[in-house]
Amino acid sequence: SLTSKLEETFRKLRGQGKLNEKNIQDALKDVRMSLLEADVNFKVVKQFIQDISERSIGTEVMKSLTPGQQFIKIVHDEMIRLLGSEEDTALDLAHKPPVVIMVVGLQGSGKTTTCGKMAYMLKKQKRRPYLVPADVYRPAAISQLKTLAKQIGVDVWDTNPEDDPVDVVEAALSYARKNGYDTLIVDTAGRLHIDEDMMAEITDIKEALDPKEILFVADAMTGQDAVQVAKTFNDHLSITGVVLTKMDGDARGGAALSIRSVTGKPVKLVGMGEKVDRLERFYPDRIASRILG
Amino acid sequence: LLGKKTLSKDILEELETILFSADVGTKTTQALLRVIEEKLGRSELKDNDTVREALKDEIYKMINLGESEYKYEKHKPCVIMIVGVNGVGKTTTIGKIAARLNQKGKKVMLAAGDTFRAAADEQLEVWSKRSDAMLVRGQPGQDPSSVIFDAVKSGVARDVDVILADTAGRLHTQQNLMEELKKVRRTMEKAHEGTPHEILLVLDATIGQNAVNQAKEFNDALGLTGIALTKLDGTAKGGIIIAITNELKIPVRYVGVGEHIDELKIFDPSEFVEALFS
Ligand SMILES: Nc1nc2c(ncn2[C@@H]2O[C@H](COP(=O)(O)OP(=O)(O)OP(=O)(O)O)[C@@H](O)[C@H]2O)c(=O)[nH]1
Ligand SMILES: Nc1nc2c(ncn2[C@@H]2O[C@H](COP(=O)(O)OP(=O)(O)OP(=O)(O)O)[C@@H](O)[C@H]2O)c(=O)[nH]1
Ligand SMILES: [Mg+2]
Ligand SMILES: [Mg+2]
Repeated sequence: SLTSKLEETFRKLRGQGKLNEKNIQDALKDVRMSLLEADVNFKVVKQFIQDISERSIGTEVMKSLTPGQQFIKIVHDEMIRLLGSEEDTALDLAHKPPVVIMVVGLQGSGKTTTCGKMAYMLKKQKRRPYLVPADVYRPAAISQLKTLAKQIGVDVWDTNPEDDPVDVVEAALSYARKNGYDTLIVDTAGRLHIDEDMMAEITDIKEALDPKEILFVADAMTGQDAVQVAKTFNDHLSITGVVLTKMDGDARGGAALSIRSVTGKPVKLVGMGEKVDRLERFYPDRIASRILG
Repeated sequence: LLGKKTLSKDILEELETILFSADVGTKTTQALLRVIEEKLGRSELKDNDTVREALKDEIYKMINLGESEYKYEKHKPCVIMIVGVNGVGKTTTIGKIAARLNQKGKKVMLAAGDTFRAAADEQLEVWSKRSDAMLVRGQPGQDPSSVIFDAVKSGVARDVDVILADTAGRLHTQQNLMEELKKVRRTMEKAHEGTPHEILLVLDATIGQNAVNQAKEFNDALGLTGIALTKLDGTAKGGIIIAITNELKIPVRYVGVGEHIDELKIFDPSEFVEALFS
């Protein structure tokens, strides 16, 4: 583990009193390797190491903790600070109903499943959510969301594969408004950030909906590419939050730091399984420990 | 007296940027650069082009296992089991392979082995229609082994050339689901001796180092014979397959380059290496 590696590195620091640029070089190298192995983006790692270096130089090597433990604490605290405080992870639902939540992201990241999970969660919170299938491309995508809606007992718009997604969301929004639903959850097709037509479509869908939440759904096992993808989606849409899915696996989840770093937007929810009740709030300290290994 | 010969700091940084950004991973990157430092002469290590070409050669050697597409004619019916974690593109890749085989005049059958996820069988049904393949499906929640057993039996009886068995996505960390997959494999053997002939792991090019864990775990559980790398039409380079092919000796068969039925290519190692450096 990184802690044991740092303990070893810092054994040589005994009696040196303060952390300085020279004596923390090896420690920084350990952290750098660990973060790269955790899939944190290469450039994000570079910046992080620089921040840690600045923060830790001159720090007293405390007598209560061994230097290795103290250094890890600095690294850990810095990572938690970067991953965001816990207050801004709540969904922003305090608006005139129906509040619109739009879900976007790459193919296969877990958007449709996450829409089902959010509907389930909001229903448990005594809200009246309405699901909208706006993916008219993927085979049986509409059916997938309808099946989930039926499983959890939430109403869903009857989209047809020939429909235009912008027409669908406009009609569904108007219907939801007239029929007293307080939250609209819109599932969109997986798309590449480099697909100009699809990025234009998602921008049009956003304009039609004026969503209060635009959630970028990302797979926790995403590698270096997380930065490019998140940045592009954010540049086009100004996302309001991130959902990290498949966190029930053993992916270290460095993509979380990369995405937060490049977009400045908070991770709001975490997918912890395939079933509809497997959605949790994001806890920065938990993922910080995981990324650091 | 001269000390150990090493790459110049500038070249090292440039190569690390390329390799790390491509998800090659720290261990594999370090191993590759170490080989280059041993292979090349002192002056060669200062020349960017020479180093780059040597690196491309080393990577090529690691990923070229000499066998791309599986020779489906070897068995009749040839039975392929498709596995992998959630959302990587298993079902879509099956549709593409089925279409490719259909174009070559083969009679293809699809087995809807994902009896768990919402609308999984409906999704495969669309692909069976698009690729003109037969489909065997079960009831929602039915034991996937029994659906696949029926499919193999049916495929044999109907003189099918290739059977492609879809399975539900699952994380390699889910013990019970990995056991389920082992049972599916055993059941195929019971239905028809010697099957499955190929166990294809589907990996998503956007995945980072966790892909290595996935490959190891699925390989330990089942014995993989091939890999399909999807979503290479994005910006991810899929560098994780270098470590996987080099350590596990499992060949990459196909690459997915889009969501459409014809967006499947046979893996070309030299093309892959060029793309890494572009
Ligand atoms: N283990 C696990 N699986 C998940 C999680 N979230 C989604 N999945 C699975 O991931 C796969 C893909 O989920 P989808 O909801 O279809 O993904 P999507 O983003 O809608 O896919 P496209 O519409 O094709 O872009 C499915 O097998 C889901 O069951 C999660 O938190 N944990
Ligand atoms: N851009 C791109 N998208 C792909 C590719 N292959 C598959 N997809 C998309 O990825 C998403 C997931 O594909 P599926 O075939 O449902 O994946 P799966 O592994 O069967 O998913 P589960 O059964 O839920 O585990 C779909 O939106 C596909 O269209 C590819 O090569 N490129
Ligand atoms: Mg979907
Ligand atoms: Mg599938």
